[in-house]
Amino acid sequence: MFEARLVQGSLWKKLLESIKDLLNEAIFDCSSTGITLQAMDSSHVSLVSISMNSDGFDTYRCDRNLSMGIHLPSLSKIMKCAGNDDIITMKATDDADTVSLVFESQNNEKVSDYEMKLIDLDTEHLGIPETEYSCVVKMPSSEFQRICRDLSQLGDSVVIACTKEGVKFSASGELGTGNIKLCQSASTDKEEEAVVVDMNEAVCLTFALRYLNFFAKATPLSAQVQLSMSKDVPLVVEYKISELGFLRFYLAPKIED
Amino acid sequence: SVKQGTISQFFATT
Repeated sequence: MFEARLVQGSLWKKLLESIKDLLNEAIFDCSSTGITLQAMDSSHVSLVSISMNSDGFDTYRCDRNLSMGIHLPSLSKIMKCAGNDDIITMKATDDADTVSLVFESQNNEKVSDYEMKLIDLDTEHLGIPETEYSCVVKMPSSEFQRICRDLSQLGDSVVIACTKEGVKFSASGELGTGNIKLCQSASTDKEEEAVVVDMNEAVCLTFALRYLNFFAKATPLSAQVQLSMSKDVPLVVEYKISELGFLRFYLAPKIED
Repeated sequence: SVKQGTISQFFATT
C-alpha cells in the first residue's frame, strides 16, 4: 500500500506544471523514505531530478517500493482538477496498474477522486556524482525567469559568466547583443530578494535558453533559485519544494567544437 | 562554433 497526503496540495500542481512540458513520461519511485523521480528530456540535453521526503508529507505510507510509470501531461490534467487550496492524497496498491488521486477541500465539504492508468516504462537511471561546484549563485526565481525570457529575444544561447562581483548573463544574435549583470546584494534584509554568489573559481559557460525557459516554469514553486556551475559540466538549476525536498534541472553545456 | 552537449556525456548509467 502506498499513500501520500499533502495538505499543501498546490505544491503537486506547481510541480507538475514545472515539468510537464519538458518531460512526456517519467517513473515516480516511491519508497519508505519518500518519492523520487529522475528523467531526461527526449533529446537527452537536460535531466530532471525530484526528491520529496516522506517527512514533508502530512501522512505517508509505503509498505513496498513502488515504481509508477506516469504520463505527465495526463497527471497534469488531473491535478488541474484540484483546487489550489485542496488537500491532495496519492494512493496505489502494491501491484497496481492505476494510481488514485483524492482532492479534499479545506472545509471537507467536497471530495473528488480520480484514477489514472499507469504506464510501463523502461528508463535508464544515471548516477549524478556529488560535485563541489566552482560557482553557486542564489537569486530570486522571478529574476531568473525574467532574464531567460528577455535574453531569448536576442538569441538561442546565453553565456553565464560568474565572478566574485556577481553574475553576468549575455546573449547575442542578428539584432544585436544584450547583457544583464547582477551584483551580489549588499544587504540581505529580505532573503528572498537577495543575490548571493559563492565562488571558488570564476566560470563562463554557454547554455541553450530554450531549456532554461522550460526550467523557469518552476518559478511558482520557490522564491529563490540556485544555479551551480563548474567548467564543462552540466549546470544545476535548483528549486526547493517547501519542506518537502527539491526539484533540480541539469543542463548540458554548449561546448566549443 | 559551439555544440550542444548531452547529459549522458557527463553522467554514466547506473
